[in-house]
Amino acid sequence: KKQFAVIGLGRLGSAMAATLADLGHDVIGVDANEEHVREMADVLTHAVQLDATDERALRAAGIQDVDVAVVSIGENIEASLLVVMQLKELGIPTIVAKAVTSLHGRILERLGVSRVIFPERDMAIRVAHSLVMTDVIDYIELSRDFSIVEIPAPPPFVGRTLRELELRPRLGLTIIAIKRKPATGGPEVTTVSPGGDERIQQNDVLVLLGDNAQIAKLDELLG
Amino acid sequence: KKQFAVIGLGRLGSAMAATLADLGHDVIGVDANEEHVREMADVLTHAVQLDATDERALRAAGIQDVDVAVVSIGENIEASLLVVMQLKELGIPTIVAKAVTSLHGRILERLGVSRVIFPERDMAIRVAHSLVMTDVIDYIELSRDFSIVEIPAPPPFVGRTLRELELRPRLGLTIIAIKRKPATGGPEVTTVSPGGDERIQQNDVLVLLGDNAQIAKLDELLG
Ligand SMILES: Nc1ncnc2c1ncn2[C@@H]1O[C@H](COP(=O)(O)OP(=O)(O)OP(=O)(O)O)[C@@H](O)[C@H]1O
Ligand SMILES: Nc1ncnc2c1ncn2[C@@H]1O[C@H](COP(=O)(O)OP(=O)(O)OP(=O)(O)O)[C@@H](O)[C@H]1O
Repeated sequence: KKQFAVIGLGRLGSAMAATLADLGHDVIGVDANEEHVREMADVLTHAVQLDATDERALRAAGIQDVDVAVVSIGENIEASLLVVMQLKELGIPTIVAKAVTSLHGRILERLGVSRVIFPERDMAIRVAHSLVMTDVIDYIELSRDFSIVEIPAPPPFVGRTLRELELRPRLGLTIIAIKRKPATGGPEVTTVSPGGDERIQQNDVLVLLGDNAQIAKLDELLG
Repeated sequence: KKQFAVIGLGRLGSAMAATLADLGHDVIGVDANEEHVREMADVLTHAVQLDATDERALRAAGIQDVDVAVVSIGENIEASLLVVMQLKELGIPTIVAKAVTSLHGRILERLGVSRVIFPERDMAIRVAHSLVMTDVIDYIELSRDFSIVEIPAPPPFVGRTLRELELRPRLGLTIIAIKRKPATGGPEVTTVSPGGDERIQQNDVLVLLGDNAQIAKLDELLG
């Protein structure tokens, strides 16, 4: 079991601290704002009010013993950088930090942050792509050139088997899963790597993987 | 080509407006804060300073003609709800809005928002899951029970073909892609739906899809 510290219990920090605690790990949460500390006190192993740019305060809270520290301070770039440096000097093995601009992110990397998080930017890209395409429910960037999209089964696909549809040879798209709400009611069922005999039903949601050009082409076909 | 309006040019709103403009669409950006408007003026079709709770100001900016409106106002729940209601009454077909709490999100749905965005919460879940697992580079929730993880090729896999590894029958995991940096240098290459003869190389990143129990089991094996 890993020990975590989350510094900055704003919306991102508190959600991360809560998820980590939910997954069964010890989490020390710290924030300069007393109300934010109080809101998390019941959820975390410890929730401490302190100024995280103060090394002695961090030590007093036991931060030096954690495996992973998450720094979730957005508005105040100076505080974000000072805190990361303190954590580095405390010898914390893994530091993850939120950045609000690319420049902020590059500085964090320079300071030795293992992973820089851009929550607003990443969500913006994801939602914007799904909004510009026809009927795309979700869009996930897999790499610079490949994406995963979720679309409702297009009417021409309904009733056909995957073998008949030939999505890979004809459209260069791989169907990695089908989400289906059972006719009898009950929760949605996900079928992963459906076989060639799988027949598409009305209201199926298809999860497709392909390169961005192929996905754009699908969008044109559907549009 | 769709017409978009983005109301609230904070970090999420400005990133969404910029991505939509980048994808070739017309974007009207509005914000009460002059500096935020000015920062986006060169990037968008129009950037207007106004109070979006004011219906006449919205009409004057031409908001009623857009296909999709994005409301990205986080801190001020009241403003977020008032703006959404104005947009509904202007007859805008699709409204997407950011929410900062689940309650806020439920109210937005009640008002007819087609999609509620929780950027901090979703990113928190994604990053927290990848942090608790051994060596997981990224984690994407596909549905309540299925996830996609990216992991460096575990040493026992290196040099083996996918057919030999039998990931589906033995571990219930589907390898949907392999990311590889060519030995000769140059950008990373993604191979989608690799075939049975694909041989895993050192430093490959494997993109795996499976149900959460199977992924947790993989994590135990790797840990
Ligand atoms: N020096 C510091 N020591 C401890 N906590 C701090 C310090 N500076 C900022 N914080 C805390 O970090 C939290 C997040 O800060 P801030 O609001 O700047 O970031 P944000 O990225 O806008 O937050 P959110 O995650 O809500 O989007 C706040 O609760 C704030 O009190
Ligand atoms: N009534 C309003 N009319 C126009 N713009 C508004 C109104 N209320 C808030 N805004 C703008 O919305 C933007 C985002 O607001 P706010 O900072 O509350 O949200 P946030 O969710 O914290 O932002 P971020 O996307 O940076 O995380 C700000 O630029 C603000 O000026």
